[in-house]
Amino acid sequence: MAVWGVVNQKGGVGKTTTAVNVASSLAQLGKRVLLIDCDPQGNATTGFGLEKSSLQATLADVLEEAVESPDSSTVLEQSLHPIGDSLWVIPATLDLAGSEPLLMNAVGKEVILRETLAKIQDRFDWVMLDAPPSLGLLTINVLAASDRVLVPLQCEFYALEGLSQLMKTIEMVRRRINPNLDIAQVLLTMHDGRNRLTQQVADEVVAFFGDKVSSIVIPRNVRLSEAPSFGKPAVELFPDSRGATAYADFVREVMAS
Amino acid sequence: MAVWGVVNQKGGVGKTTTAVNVASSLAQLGKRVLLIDCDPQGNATTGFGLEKSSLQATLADVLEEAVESPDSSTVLEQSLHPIGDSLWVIPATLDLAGSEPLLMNAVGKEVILRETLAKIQDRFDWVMLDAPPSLGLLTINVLAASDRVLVPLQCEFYALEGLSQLMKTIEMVRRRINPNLDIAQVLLTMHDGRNRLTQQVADEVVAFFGDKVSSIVIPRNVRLSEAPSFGKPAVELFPDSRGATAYADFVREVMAS
Ligand SMILES: Nc1ncnc2c1ncn2[C@@H]1O[C@H](COP(=O)(O)OP(=O)(O)OP(=O)(O)O)[C@@H](O)[C@H]1O
Ligand SMILES: Nc1ncnc2c1ncn2[C@@H]1O[C@H](COP(=O)(O)OP(=O)(O)OP(=O)(O)O)[C@@H](O)[C@H]1O
Ligand SMILES: [Mg+2]
Ligand SMILES: [Mg+2]
Repeated sequence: MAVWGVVNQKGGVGKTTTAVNVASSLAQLGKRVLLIDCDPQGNATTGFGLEKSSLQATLADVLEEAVESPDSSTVLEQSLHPIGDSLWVIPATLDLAGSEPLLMNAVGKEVILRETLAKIQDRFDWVMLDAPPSLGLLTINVLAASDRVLVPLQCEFYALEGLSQLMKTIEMVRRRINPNLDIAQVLLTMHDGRNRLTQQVADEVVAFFGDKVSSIVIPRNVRLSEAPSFGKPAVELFPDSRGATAYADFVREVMAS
Repeated sequence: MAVWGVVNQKGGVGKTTTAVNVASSLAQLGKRVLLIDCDPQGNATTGFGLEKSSLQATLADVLEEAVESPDSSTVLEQSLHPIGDSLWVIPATLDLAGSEPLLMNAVGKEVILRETLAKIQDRFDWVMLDAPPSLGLLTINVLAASDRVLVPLQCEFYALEGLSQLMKTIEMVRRRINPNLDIAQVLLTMHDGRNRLTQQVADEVVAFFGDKVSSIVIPRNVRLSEAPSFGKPAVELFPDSRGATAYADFVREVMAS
């Protein structure tokens, strides 16, 4: 089971759009995929059309079960919402904002999510974790539970600024909590080739990360931002759009390596 | 002294761009303006060209002084970095991420920033607070310290989803901590008139907020995202650009009402 955390503390860079479309593309290729929405905003939950008011159990419930009765997995089972044949989602609602204080006081507060994933180890080929725009305890849990980090990066000046901090945080987690953790890919998102700034930032990112920067670039494409209002990933709803084909190409590149 | 919090927990909607350009426009009109960067990412600090490694004191230092020695304002004085004749910035670095745990244990943890602002009450006409993309304790401090909330809103589906939660949080702060708090304006940002989704979302926002939605709309304009790499607000660097003139028009509308 490969576990990928989609992480970048800069807001609005395409984390959720990437997690949702990559998970869906992997499922279309027949992989058994689990997406966990680790952001209290719950955008990935909405992106898959799940109705927040009628969820069986959410990640907040799962984390509570993990902290209070670590040997039980009743709530965890209830939280796995099927989306089609080969994809499941553990959804999030605003209740998840209340999990950080709960986790703060738990022993091993940084590895609760990792422990939870170990319980369902053999049921999935891939797990995608969509992180919130911060480097707080939820994101640390994501990094501790991940084998690889996928960093969506908008080619903008402010987005570049946060990269070195993200690297430091990943390094700390690797040193103290998760020695396997590594950056798998940096994925340039909302790329607009006509814009000089985009190219300048892209050049700097390649200089910083070398071959970790995917050769596939996700263009700015309105279909990607329209799809969530229909509750389906763009790779399903608009498979021929520039945005969807870029995500499908990216997943093929990932599978090949 | 008018205190405006620029708040929206959705990431990347233009909070920092709005705070920086509105503050700069107000200063150009001769107002004495203070901008406080309340986001550990420190983008507003960079947007004004302040070098993070050579700051006298940051918001994290100010909050620490406020918690540990409430009667002192030595650090607060050091934290006021002048930018031109009529604008000052209290900067932020990543250390601010460490302030939430510090605030958590303080008595009156939600009103520490408000108490700090009271010390400099008569020196400024306007204070702009740039909030991080979350509804945690830093953002609650911003809401508790503000007279008005300015909500930048990207015309996208995910951004719409977070609005009702933001309203609930504002309502709670108004009821329990800050009875004066009210939404001053909702400002539509990165608006692209050619895009059908933009128009649909804009219509929903107007239906939800009525006349609180500013008649000025900030267009998507590359000059706004280029300016931070020069360390100056776009209203200074590219005053004739579509983005800068929209912010200048918005400030004139605000001053008129
Ligand atoms: N390539 C793209 N082209 C056009 N729009 C995009 C693209 N990728 C994402 N978007 C839109 O941009 C906005 C931000 O993307 P998204 O919400 O996925 O970012 P995020 O990093 O998850 O944000 P947050 O930090 O709030 O979690 C969304 O409205 C989304 O629909
Ligand atoms: N009207 C606009 N046109 C084009 N680009 C814009 C516009 N407003 C903001 N941007 C760019 O979009 C990105 C997001 O804006 P900004 O950082 O101001 O949002 P934010 O809400 O402060 O983000 P965060 O949630 O991370 O604090 C930045 O790179 C910024 O330069
Ligand atoms: Mg997201
Ligand atoms: Mg910001």
